[in-house]
Amino acid sequence: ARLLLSQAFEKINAYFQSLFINLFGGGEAYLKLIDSDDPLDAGLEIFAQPPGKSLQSLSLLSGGEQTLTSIALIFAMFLTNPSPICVLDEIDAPLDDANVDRVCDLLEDVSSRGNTRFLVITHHRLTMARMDRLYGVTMAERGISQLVSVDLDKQMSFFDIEEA
Amino acid sequence: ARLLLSQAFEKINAYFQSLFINLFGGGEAYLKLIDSDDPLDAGLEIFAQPPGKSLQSLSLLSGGEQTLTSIALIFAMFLTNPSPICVLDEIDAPLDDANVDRVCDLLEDVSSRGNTRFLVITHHRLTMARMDRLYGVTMAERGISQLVSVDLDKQMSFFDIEEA
Amino acid sequence: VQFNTLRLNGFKSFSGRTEIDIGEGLTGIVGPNGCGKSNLVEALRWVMGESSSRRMRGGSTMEDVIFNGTSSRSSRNFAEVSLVLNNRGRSAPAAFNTSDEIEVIRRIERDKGSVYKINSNTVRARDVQMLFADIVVGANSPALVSQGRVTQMILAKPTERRKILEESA
Amino acid sequence: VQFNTLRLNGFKSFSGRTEIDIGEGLTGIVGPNGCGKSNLVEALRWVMGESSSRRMRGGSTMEDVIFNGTSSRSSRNFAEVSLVLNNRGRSAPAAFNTSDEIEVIRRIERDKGSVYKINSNTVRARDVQMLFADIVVGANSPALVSQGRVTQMILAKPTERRKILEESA
Ligand SMILES: Nc1ncnc2c1ncn2[C@@H]1O[C@H](COP(=O)(O)OP(=O)(O)OP(=O)(O)O)[C@@H](O)[C@H]1O
Ligand SMILES: Nc1ncnc2c1ncn2[C@@H]1O[C@H](COP(=O)(O)OP(=O)(O)OP(=O)(O)O)[C@@H](O)[C@H]1O
Ligand SMILES: [Mg+2]
Ligand SMILES: [Mg+2]
Repeated sequence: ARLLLSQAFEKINAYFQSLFINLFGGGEAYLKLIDSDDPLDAGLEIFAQPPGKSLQSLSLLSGGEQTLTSIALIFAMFLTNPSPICVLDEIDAPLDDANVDRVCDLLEDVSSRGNTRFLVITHHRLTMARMDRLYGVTMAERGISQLVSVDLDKQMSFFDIEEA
Repeated sequence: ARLLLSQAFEKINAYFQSLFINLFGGGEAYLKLIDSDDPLDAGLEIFAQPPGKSLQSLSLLSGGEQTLTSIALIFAMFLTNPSPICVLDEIDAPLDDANVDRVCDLLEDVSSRGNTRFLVITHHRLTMARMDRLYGVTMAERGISQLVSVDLDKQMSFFDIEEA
Repeated sequence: VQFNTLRLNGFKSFSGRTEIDIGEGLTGIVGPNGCGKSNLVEALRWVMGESSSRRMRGGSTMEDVIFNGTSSRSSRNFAEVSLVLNNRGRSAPAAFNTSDEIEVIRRIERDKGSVYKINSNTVRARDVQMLFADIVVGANSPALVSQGRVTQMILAKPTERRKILEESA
Repeated sequence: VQFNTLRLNGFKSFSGRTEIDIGEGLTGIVGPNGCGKSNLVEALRWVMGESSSRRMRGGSTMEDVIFNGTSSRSSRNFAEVSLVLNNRGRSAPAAFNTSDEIEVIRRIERDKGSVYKINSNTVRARDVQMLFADIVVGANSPALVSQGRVTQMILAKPTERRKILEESA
């Protein structure tokens, strides 16, 4: 288990560094095991430095920067050990339009590399437009959820679903 | 202090009920002081029931419903004891377009009733469009924030600011 | 193994039968606030063996996942979720690797607790959890990012973060 | 009393002098992620007497609010924020009610701590906090909703909620 963890750590760290640079368009980020020589007992420290900024504690990063850093780490773990399904529930909420686009680029890239299927819940029109297919959930009858399939060609029907 | 709190409680509760109905287009919500007869020692319980749904614990409400319920409570406290300034930092992030519109209606209504000035931070295009004036913050030089005033007539410049 | 179809019946706000096909690539789920999108994600985590009712946003009992009625419909007595996995690639753990499809069902009835089935055989919760752990995803996998929890990993304490890392190693 | 102008100098990512006029009604603040919008809100809370560096998203020292440099600019030695209030309506507390404008300044220098001034007179932190408490707003007022904290009130424990209610009574 110890060996497994340190091998995974190396891979995750490598992915994390490149994904961070990809999402922020530069800067630097890395992981470190601290407090113990035994990986199974150690703590994981995260360093993130957006481009042009000085290295600071994670709590000083903005809401959007923390979200992007987290997405880089989630995908780093995911690429190291791909699972058959990945679910993302409104991860785009704190992001500006430019970063929503970058995250969608990453999603498309990761999805084309392997067999993983993604379920992406969103309210953001830019994210909706990048999906391969859409399902709408409505409550035509109050309190009762129903699933409808949305025909992508009828772009308008997204917004009808949202407004319902 | 005890009298002050119970008088404020009555007012806040009355506002909370009507604001909740206003934001959800129906349903019911109210506050209750529990665990002690002395208001200064009691706990505050919150009940919220969106229209057509059964009364459940707050944790079962969705992300957007919890945000709307919180906004109703924040404004109830605010209307009971108006302060000269109110700052809202991305409260619209979890909301769908229809609810963003409802919250903006409420903002316009509360702002027109009194002398309070509002600072509203947002990434949402529907919220930007409802502001009386806009400031953009950019980092033309990486890591250095600068404030620019945005001319509302040049709609496009919002999005330029966001993309910068 | 691939995730093919998720079926809900009486689970949270899905009072009737509902089915969603999970295709290749990116499947988007949209809809107004409070319509039931996050409930769908919880149905997926539940059938994979989630044991904590808190993580299902419920109170102290897992029965909170059973449809509990609206102003015009009465509550139900059970909730059931089934997940159909495509195993044509024969990559499932040995015990289940002979069939093309693997169907996992979880059902809860009021006052009777949860029952799990894999391809119509009644199994224990642990068997279901082992099946998913072997195909590198579990109810608490970092690949299932619940609403508002995306920054959970970077805001956690260092030892907590290492534990999440171990889950995905 | 009305909030008229906020001026920053060397505060967080605002390395130079910056001024924002807070007009009547609704003033929107927009910009890309990480550009400094929430830092503006923190400048407002700081000048009103915020005493906890944690609530300023900093580490253990309030000096974290001083501009600490980028790859092309060196860090500063002080941060200063001033807030100009319009008191033509004469609704300020008695001690400050004679003038048309009230300017509150807070300045912090490395290794020297914070200094507060009201209309050029040096005052204690408590005086500034009292001034704002009397006009029904304080650094921790429920009317100042920080990013990600909008649902803080409903997710808190009942006694914690009552305390927040008292703050606004
Ligand atoms: N056991 C249950 N029976 C009936 N309804 C339930 C049950 N559990 C939860 N709900 C309802 O489900 C709704 C929440 O659904 P959910 O959290 O999936 O919404 P959502 O689509 O994710 O919304 P948002 O966009 O705001 O995140 C709540 O209004 C709640 O009343
Ligand atoms: N003392 C400081 N000196 C220099 N920069 C600082 C200082 N403190 C914080 N920052 C920088 O400020 C940035 C965060 O700004 P802020 O949180 O205001 O962004 P924001 O505009 O609110 O973004 P978002 O839309 O993502 O919420 C961080 O990148 C951080 O590096
Ligand atoms: Mg949700
Ligand atoms: Mg912010």
